[in-house]
Formats: sequence, C-alpha cells, structure tokens
Amino acid sequence: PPPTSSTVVPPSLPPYFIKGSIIQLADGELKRVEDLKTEDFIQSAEISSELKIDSSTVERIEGSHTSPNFAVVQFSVGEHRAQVSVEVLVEYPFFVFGQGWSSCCPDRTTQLLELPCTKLSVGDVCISLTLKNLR
Amino acid sequence: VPVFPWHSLVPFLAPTQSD
Repeated sequence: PPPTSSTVVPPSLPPYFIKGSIIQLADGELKRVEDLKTEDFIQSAEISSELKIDSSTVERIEGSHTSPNFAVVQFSVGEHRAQVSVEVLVEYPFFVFGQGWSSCCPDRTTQLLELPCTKLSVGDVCISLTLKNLR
Repeated sequence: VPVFPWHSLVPFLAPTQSD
C-alpha cells in the first residue's frame, strides 16, 4: 500500500487568501491573489531551487469528526500517488490546475474572503509543493 | 501593504517516499 501521511492546517484562514492580497512571484512580479494563473505557480516553481510543483488529485472529501466547519480532503500526491489527507476549514481555497481557486464550500469562501472560487470536487487536480530531489 | 510569497498559497504536501 502507498505511504500515508496526515496534515492539519491551522484553524484560521491566512490573510493572503483575502481578495486584493499582493503576492510576489519567484521572478519578483507582484500580482493580486485573485489574478493568479496556473502558469504563475509553474514558472515560480521552475525558478525555485528548493520547491517543485506536484499534482495532487482529490480522492475523497468528507466532513470532519472534529467540527462541522472542517473538512478532510484526501489527496493522491505526485507520481508515487502517496495518500495525504488534510484537515481544513471548509472555506480553505486550493488552486486547481487550469481552473483556479476552489474550496469545499465556495459560497463561504466568497463570503469571507471575497475570493472568486469554484467547488472542489473528487478528481480535481490541485497544485501542491514538495521538495526537489526528495529521496 | 504586506506582500506574501507565492509559495505560501500552496499547501506543502510532502509524502514519505517509499523507495
């Protein structure tokens, strides 16, 4: 069976997901969070000496046992298809390849952050990061 | 105005490598 790990994201929304937040790409360019494109992440990772983009496919989304405000999203990460589950607030946005920001509850994301967002679904391929030369 | 690095927006999912 593939290795499994689990990550818990802190129970608050980071400020950089609020619409209008200024994000610096690896080449120094500044963009608003709502204007980011898939290519911005890919190009930034290419410049980075430590980080590389991995594809993380959503395999399962279920409610958290801890709180109704949380969801557990299970990803299959990278070429090794390692199973990683992440417990996040339902409004926590992930960036889906070719699509943009998506969350388990896009209505809440739009309400709380004003960040345009679509519904995160099983089969979506999200952008995630791993270390280069990790072995 | 605060400026945030691009990689802070991306979840860091580093699975244990089995090989």
